[in-house]
Amino acid sequence: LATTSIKHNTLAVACVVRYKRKYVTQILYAPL
Amino acid sequence: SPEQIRRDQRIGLEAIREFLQSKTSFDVLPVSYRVIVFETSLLVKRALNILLQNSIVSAPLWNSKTSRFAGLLTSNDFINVIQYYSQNPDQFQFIDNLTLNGLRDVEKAVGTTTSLETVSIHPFKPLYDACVKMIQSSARRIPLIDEDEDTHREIVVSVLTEYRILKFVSMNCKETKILLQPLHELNIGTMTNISAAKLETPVMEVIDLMIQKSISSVPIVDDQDKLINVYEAVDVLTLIKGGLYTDLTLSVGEALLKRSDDFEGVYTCTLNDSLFAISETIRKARVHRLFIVDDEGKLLGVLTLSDILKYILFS
Amino acid sequence: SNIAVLPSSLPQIHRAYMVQMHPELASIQPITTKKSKTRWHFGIRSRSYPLDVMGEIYRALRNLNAEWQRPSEEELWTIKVRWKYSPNDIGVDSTQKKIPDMMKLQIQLFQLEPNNYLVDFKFDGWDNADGSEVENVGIPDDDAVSSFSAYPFLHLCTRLIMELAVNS
Repeated sequence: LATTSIKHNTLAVACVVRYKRKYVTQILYAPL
Repeated sequence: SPEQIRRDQRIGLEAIREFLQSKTSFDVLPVSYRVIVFETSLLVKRALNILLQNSIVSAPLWNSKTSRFAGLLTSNDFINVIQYYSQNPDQFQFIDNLTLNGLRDVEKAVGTTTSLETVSIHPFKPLYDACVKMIQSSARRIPLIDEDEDTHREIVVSVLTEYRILKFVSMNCKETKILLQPLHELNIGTMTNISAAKLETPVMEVIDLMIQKSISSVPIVDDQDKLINVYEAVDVLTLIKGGLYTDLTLSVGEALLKRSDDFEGVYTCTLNDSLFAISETIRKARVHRLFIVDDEGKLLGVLTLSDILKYILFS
Repeated sequence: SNIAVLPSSLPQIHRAYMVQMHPELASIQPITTKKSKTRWHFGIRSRSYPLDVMGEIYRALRNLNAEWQRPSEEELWTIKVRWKYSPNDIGVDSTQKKIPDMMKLQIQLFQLEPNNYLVDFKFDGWDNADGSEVENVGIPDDDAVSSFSAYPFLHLCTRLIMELAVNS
């Protein structure tokens, strides 16, 4: 899991997922 | 000879259709890429800042309560919010606290008829099918949705845009080289009833025009009808950045001053240009539409990526 | 080809034209695109005392009704978590396939340097609440094995990070 520092009450988390033969960095922004 | 060119055009179109049938949407995706997703409980103004920060204009939404994909956030949503504010200027607090969940209510309140259900397609369906779905829903982008093998929950694999598909074709389909018929023979694009504005036109009038005619750009012309600029739907993001709605009183010329400096400019072409030349331009630059002008630069019409895709698939 | 960029549409030229007509417009600034690049870190960092960090995590997991295995002696700094993930699925799976709803995570504390620790979160598969094995449809070939939705994992991590942020 990758995270960024919380800014404006918003948290961003990410992880790199393999989808079939390609790599997707899924980034989710969520409010605190 | 013109006859040979017409024959080549048909051969080229057939070959591109076969190409689109033979590839899947998954093939268009780079080996490594990112997908930025917003939880639907995020504030609209936060989501706007994150889009601008990442230089993107759209993002898929995720409803963590139902653990399902909840459609796409696009510039249409921000246009709805602007329209809602201009109809209810006393509702600033409501708008300031608006979350992405609330956008559907705003859409209903302003009465826009965007398709409530976002179309999507499985990544391994033929690319041709994704194009057909986009054209049918007049969406300019289509989410690729698969399901998790264990939990059967949806996965937002990516979002394909018309631009990415046409760029993929221009880079991988050598038959674009024989699409040499001039535009004036193809009956393609919009050449009549073009809604244009002047630099002094209030930006709200231009936004209303986009809503009424369901268009995503309004050309700006001078008194001699020469094209001088274009106001695009994505420009509204810079208009309300930071949740400020004070700039809605600007003229469209003033509003265009807020565009970021790395805007690549408006692309023009003439009726003598071919789809090969347009395809080459798409391959090299981020073109979202071309404005058709005459030799003096007077506005004649507009050619959108949807027009090009429709022509390739159905002409 | 006559395809070209319309010079008057380039921001710098448009600005020069507008400001020449109305000098006061120089105050309207373009959106700056040179953003501070988002800085990403693995997991979350902490400078607290390691046992305090572990205590915070266990407390947050308890507040969030997650379960964990009793840590073994040699793995004191790893927490094996099970977390019931059952959002109120509006459209329960049409074919009524049994949807496993116990997500497994591993939370591990690493020391980066003296007084600088990192809490790492790792997805560790799904269980069925009744403990029955998640039926794996056949032997997943290389392609099939990775249609994995990261969102439930990312969502639960945001819940845990928020709980830790709020508590701290």
